[in-house]
Amino acid sequence: WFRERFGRNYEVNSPQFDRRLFFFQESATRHAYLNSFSAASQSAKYGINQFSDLSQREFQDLYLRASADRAPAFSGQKAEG
Amino acid sequence: LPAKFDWRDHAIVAPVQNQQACGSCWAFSVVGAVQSVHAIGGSQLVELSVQQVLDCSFQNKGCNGGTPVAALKWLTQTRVKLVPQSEYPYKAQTRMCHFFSGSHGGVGVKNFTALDFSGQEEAMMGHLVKHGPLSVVVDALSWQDYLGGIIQYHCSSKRSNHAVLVVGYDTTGDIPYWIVQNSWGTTWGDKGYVYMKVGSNICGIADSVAAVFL
Repeated sequence: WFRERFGRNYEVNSPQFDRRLFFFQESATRHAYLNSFSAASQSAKYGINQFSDLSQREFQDLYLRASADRAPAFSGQKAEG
Repeated sequence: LPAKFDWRDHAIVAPVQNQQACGSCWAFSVVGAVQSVHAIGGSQLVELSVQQVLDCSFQNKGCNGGTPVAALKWLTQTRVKLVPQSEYPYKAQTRMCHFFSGSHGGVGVKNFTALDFSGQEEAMMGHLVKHGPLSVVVDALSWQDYLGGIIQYHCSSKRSNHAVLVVGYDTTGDIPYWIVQNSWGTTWGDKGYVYMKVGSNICGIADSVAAVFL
């Protein structure tokens, strides 16, 4: 389902498949942990999405590439900025 | 302040985009803010070129990352005008900067503010209502697995790594939340959006908040 849903074309039982399956299984374990914090209906839910076959390192390297500049605290002054 | 406010209701927020395998969130965040503020000023909502910012904002590193503030400094200092996305389409790769003549149409940024609203998220709401969608940088490591709902845990205010666009808030329910547009396509999160609890600087959402002025 995952491969079809997100257009992955790696072959079953290839080294690439095995690697991705490992990360997918790691994701599933992570989802159980993340979802254990709150059962409230409005709370965030975590589960399978297009990033589930990436390792956390791959995800960070690809998508988390921004950094923040230190900003002065808001003081309510009209002339701020 | 209104109990809830969403710039999408005012038809000034462009559709969710997909940065693909390129670390260009900082450019999407800045361009999202600029095109919305341009529309708030009475112009038609036009999608502006993320690729132009990616290629030309020399203090940043293209697909290898950057900061919204550096992109905004570049825009204000050079007076470069952002051209429509249709004229300079997104390629998800850093390429050679394409220059346009001064007479070429586009949207320029006159000024911007970058402020820390941690502990003052109500003031940040006022800032959003007054100035338009805000470019922020958050810790999004746990967003790898996000499907929807309001994020209250699993992120830090001390390791910002992803730039997004805050377009609204809602304080009418049990958990007040920010409405945030991401740039990972509409299949991620709630049709491309993520909701984050208001009031505890969740994921560092209030630490580095940029508003643009055209």
